[in-house]
Amino acid sequence: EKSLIASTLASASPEEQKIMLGEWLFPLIQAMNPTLASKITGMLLEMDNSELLHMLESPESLRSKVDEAVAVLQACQA
Amino acid sequence: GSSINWPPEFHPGVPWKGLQNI
Repeated sequence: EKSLIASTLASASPEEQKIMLGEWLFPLIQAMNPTLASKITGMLLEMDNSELLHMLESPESLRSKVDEAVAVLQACQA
Repeated sequence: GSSINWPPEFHPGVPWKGLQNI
């Protein structure tokens, strides 16, 4: 599955790569935080694709980044 | 205060505004 994701990304344009990563990450993030999922996904997509791939492969990594993103968003909205 | 436009929200199936910054 990992190589499929990597090879799929390698054949896509930078714009398509971000969209694909967003489509893959969004349902995972939505399961963790339904309310802020759209903003969290948008925020995480500003990171390098290699980091986003790592998050797709590592639920622990994704969760910690989601927690960070939630903290930043709440600080912005306060 | 004023509304915050960051971060650009991602919605599946919808073009992502954040792409303008790449």
